[in-house]
Amino acid sequence: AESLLVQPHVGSRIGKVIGVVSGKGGVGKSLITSLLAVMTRRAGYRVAVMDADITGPSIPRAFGLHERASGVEGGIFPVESKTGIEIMSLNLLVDHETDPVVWRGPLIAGMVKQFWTDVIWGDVDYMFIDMPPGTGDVPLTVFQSIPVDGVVIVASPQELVGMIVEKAVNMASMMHIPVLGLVENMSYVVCSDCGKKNYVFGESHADEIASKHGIATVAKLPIDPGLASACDSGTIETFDGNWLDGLLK
Amino acid sequence: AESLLVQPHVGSRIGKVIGVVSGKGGVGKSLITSLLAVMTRRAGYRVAVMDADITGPSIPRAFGLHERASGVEGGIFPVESKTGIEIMSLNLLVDHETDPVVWRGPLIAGMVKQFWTDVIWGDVDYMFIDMPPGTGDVPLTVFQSIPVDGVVIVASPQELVGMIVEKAVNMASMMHIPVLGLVENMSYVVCSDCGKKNYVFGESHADEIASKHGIATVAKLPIDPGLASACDSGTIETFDGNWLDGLLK
Ligand SMILES: Nc1ncnc2c1ncn2[C@@H]1O[C@H](COP(=O)(O)OP(=O)(O)O)[C@@H](O)[C@H]1O
Ligand SMILES: Nc1ncnc2c1ncn2[C@@H]1O[C@H](COP(=O)(O)OP(=O)(O)O)[C@@H](O)[C@H]1O
Ligand SMILES: [Zn+2]
Repeated sequence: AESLLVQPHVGSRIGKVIGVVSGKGGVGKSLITSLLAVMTRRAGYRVAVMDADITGPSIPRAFGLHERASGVEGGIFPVESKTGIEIMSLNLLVDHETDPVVWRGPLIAGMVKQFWTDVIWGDVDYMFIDMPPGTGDVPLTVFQSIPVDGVVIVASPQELVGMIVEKAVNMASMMHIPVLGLVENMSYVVCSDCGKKNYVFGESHADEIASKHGIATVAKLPIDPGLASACDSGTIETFDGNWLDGLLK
Repeated sequence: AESLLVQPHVGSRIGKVIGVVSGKGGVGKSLITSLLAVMTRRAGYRVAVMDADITGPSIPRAFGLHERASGVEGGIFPVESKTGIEIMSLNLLVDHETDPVVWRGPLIAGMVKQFWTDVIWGDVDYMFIDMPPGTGDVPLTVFQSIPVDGVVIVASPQELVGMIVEKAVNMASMMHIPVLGLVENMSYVVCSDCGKKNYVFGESHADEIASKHGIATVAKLPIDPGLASACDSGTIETFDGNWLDGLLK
């Protein structure tokens, strides 16, 4: 079959593209996308984030960006974060929250495609894509139009017992994209008094599920009040936490 | 405008009907519905649960019910749980998980209406309805066809900073249904070593948000590994926890 991959804007020179996927919304996919971008930027690389989660565009908020993106005749400029990460999101293009009900699949996929073809990204070593949630038509269409080099799967502990990892692995293999790792978000809580790791949804099954699907790397994030407040106050770039080290080796 | 309320099956004599609503899926609405049913049953009342969450019918699983509901010419019988709670759910009528994508709004609302008109509930003091998630057309249509005496709003701490409580309160008042209380689920975690309450998403804003919207009663549930495993193993009826006391006074 003919490739549906489209060329990026002529003003973009993009290295590795990493998609962050999840089975459904609310499991922390945007947070993990932001953390991956922040840690990669700290390592000195040129980093970009494409917020392709059109019905839930929460990336600008985590980075404390309230401005509107600017553009010229031939393209749109991403907005640069406090530490120099280039970001594009629907929330940087419109003033008000759009009604998620309005966004049908093809409309979402079309918007995301434009983030690839119409945004002047400049030189980027690593681009992280906060994918539309799920493993259905919408993320699939994005993978068909944008060349992605690897995916990271994000799941909650309750989700891991379902089919999400299998579906995400199947979607990635269908598109010939390697799975870089599995992130079990909200896996445990560290007691702020005694430091004990409380596995709040029961013991973690992430390692066995990852190995069952041939995923070599597993990262586990705690529910961390500091993370929640960093996202709310737009200060994700100041946040420290090495839970994701090893995912992008 | 003419009332769209429909009569229940002639074999049903139902007392109070309480709807459990949430802004979106995954915040614990089904869990709270199950807990309310269990605690009301323990107080000696005749209790029923209508699992109206058609795309996510998780009530039978929490109660450990794997049988198929039976029926006669004139109606369907609910399935009785281990402690005598009468339950109806799509998962008790079909063998396999249905594809949520298939369920358009009118189809969901129609199915729920049938749970009211075609199920022979018998004598019920309290019926709890695990509502379709959200505050849009689907739950609204359910409230237009089934006479509900009160609603309980379930939200996660991250959701509370958004518009969910306002939207739920507006929906309830539009339908002239009193709001019995607000449940902040996953509000904190009790350390299993030292007993400290860790507020994992930051300090709770539930009390101020409830009072801002004229909601008198607030309940807060911790993330509890015992709750998660009770749901998974079908033993919710053996679970103890008094966090919801006071919601249904
Ligand atoms: N590990 C965590 N600790 C604290 N808060 C979290 C964590 N993961 C997610 N959250 C919070 O949960 C909410 C949902 O996360 P988000 O990344 O937007 O999910 P998704 O992109 O999957 O919809 C956000 O408010 C975020 O701040
Ligand atoms: N307070 C809690 N402690 C532990 N697990 C919980 C808690 N609340 C919800 N869960 C788990 O989270 C998942 C989603 O809960 P559920 O009640 O099905 O949400 P909803 O009905 O809103 O979609 C379930 O697996 C449930 O067992
Ligand atoms: Zn402790």
